[in-house]
Amino acid sequence: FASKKTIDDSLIDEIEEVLFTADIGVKTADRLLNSVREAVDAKSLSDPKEVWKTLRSEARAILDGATDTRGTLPKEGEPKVIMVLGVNGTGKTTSIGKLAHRFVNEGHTVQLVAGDTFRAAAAEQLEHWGRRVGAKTVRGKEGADPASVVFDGVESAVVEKADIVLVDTAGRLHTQKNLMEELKKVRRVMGRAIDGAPHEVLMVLDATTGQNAIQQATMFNEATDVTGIILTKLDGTAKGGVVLGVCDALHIPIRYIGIGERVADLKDFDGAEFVEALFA
Amino acid sequence: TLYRGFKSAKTKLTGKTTLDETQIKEALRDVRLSLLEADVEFSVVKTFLKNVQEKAVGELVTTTIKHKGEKKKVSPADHFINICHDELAALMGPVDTSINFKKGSGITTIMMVGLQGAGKTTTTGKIANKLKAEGHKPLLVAADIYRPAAIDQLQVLGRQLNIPVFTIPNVAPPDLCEAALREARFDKHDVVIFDTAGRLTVDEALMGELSDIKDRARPDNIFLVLDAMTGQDAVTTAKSFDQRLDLTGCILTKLDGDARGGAALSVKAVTGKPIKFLGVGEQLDKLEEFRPEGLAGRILG
Ligand SMILES: Nc1nc2c(ncn2[C@@H]2O[C@H](COP(=O)(O)OP(=O)(O)OP(=O)(O)O)[C@@H](O)[C@H]2O)c(=O)[nH]1
Ligand SMILES: Nc1nc2c(ncn2[C@@H]2O[C@H](COP(=O)(O)OP(=O)(O)OP(=O)(O)O)[C@@H](O)[C@H]2O)c(=O)[nH]1
Ligand SMILES: [Mg+2]
Ligand SMILES: [Mg+2]
Repeated sequence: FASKKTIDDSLIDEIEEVLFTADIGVKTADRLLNSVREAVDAKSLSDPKEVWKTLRSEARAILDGATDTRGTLPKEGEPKVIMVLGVNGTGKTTSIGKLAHRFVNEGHTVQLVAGDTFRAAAAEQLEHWGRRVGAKTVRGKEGADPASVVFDGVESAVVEKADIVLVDTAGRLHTQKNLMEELKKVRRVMGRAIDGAPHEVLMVLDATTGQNAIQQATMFNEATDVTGIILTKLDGTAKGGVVLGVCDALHIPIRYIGIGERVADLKDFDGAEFVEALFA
Repeated sequence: TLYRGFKSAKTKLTGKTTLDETQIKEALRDVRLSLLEADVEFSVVKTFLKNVQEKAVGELVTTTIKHKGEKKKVSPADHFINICHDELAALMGPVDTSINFKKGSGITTIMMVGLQGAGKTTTTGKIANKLKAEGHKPLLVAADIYRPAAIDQLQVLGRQLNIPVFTIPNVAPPDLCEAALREARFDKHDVVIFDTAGRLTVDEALMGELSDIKDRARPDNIFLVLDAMTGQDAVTTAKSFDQRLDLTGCILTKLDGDARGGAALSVKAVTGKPIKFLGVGEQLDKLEEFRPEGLAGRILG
């Protein structure tokens, strides 16, 4: 490219190292570098500070391009139903506990549905959170059919006058066809219990995940129309840069971030803060 | 996808009767993209490419090449592919899937460590399952006293396997692990597996707790359990656990998915410790011994 004179190779190397070690990935790193080259050509930038500034604003633009108009509103007097899904161990059950805590503090009546009927002590784990935050937990027996537990759980929320229902699902790999079919069935069944449910489908993504996150988001979105992402474990050393690729490809907004294991460790996603930390 | 790096490198080289340095460099650019997409850590990729380049430039100027000790007429493209595969497998080896057992009648101890959600508790069950089938009498220790229902989870697994789980309410993990050894001696268990809580490497207190458990229980094996979908952070994490504890090996989980698994290469490269086992499913029989060739092919793509 013609601007070899204005950004030198060592700056490109430096930029690549920052991008790749933050899990930004080949495709997105290329896109960011190309926009930097265009900006350099257009304004003949030669000051590295300006180059980094351009990178940050381009990364910001990718995040802002994730439209926030997903999700629907419940009918008057009906509970809002939020489905939580994602691959194994990302922090779904814990994030539900944190969300429930926030909603209870905002004055809502929250009901938790233990839709993970497979994993050892999954319902016990959710019940613990329910007790902890002041939300009722509906569960079935271990090994019960998840769709019927979820149907009963969502339906009973109307009777219990809960205005927010959080549905936990078992972790699963997006490559497991039968489990992805099960997830679709669980989603359908919610709509039968309450017309229009789920109003939100939140996919939980672990910030330590590499490029596989893009395939995860693609497949879960295809199966269930994901309305938002919760990015967990940002209190660790991983930067979570892969979400740039996810937003760029699917335009799904990052809703919340998990920054710890305690009940209050959930924050609204802040694009500016995130990009700052990414390039720190 | 834009970059099918390794396949693209193969396609570009096919049909060539010799390869010059420029062509090798170009092929290596494709390999680089493939490895980065596979989550191999940035500096590990650099080292790998340098090694392959030296070998390739040295060996690819003739069309009769010694591969694996026998003279063969191999196309330069195939030979380049072989060098990449061999170099990757070499970086992940030598293979050592052994568990360190105490000589004689001592109690063999295994400590499971790693980040939150990596699969430690499930893998504890899998190892116990394997050892029981091999004639051992394992005891599981619920040393995660923090995570809601962690003890319940291990107890459920213990019931499924008909293997006892040791737990005492309100006892700190280092004391608990020491008490477990007394229980093991009393009840004639020959293997004890400590399932610890997930933790961040930047959590000084919890990393210190692991050092305390190690001091008190003197484990014969310390396995880092790492999720196969881990990205660049694999190096930071592995380095930190290894520097703190001197790991004896690593177990990569959730390989039944489609993560390329580059974290495996990163972990081996930065700690030098062997990859022992692979978790390939949620059920307790889904544990395999590590073999470099399979993972090498998956990482290269
Ligand atoms: N440090 C940190 N740990 C977290 C965070 N969110 C969850 N965790 C931990 O991650 C581990 C897994 O959390 P779970 O809530 O059980 O994850 P899950 O997705 O429900 O797991 P499965 O149901 O088995 O698929 C637990 O040890 C949590 O305490 C976070 O934001 N930061
Ligand atoms: N598909 C698949 N899932 C796995 C594998 N190993 C573990 N899991 C799942 O990953 C999730 C987390 O496993 P755990 O054993 O609870 O992980 P952990 O490291 O003990 O988690 P913490 O104690 O919270 O740090 C569960 O849903 C397991 O079933 C594997 O090899 N393949
Ligand atoms: Mg869960
Ligand atoms: Mg555990």
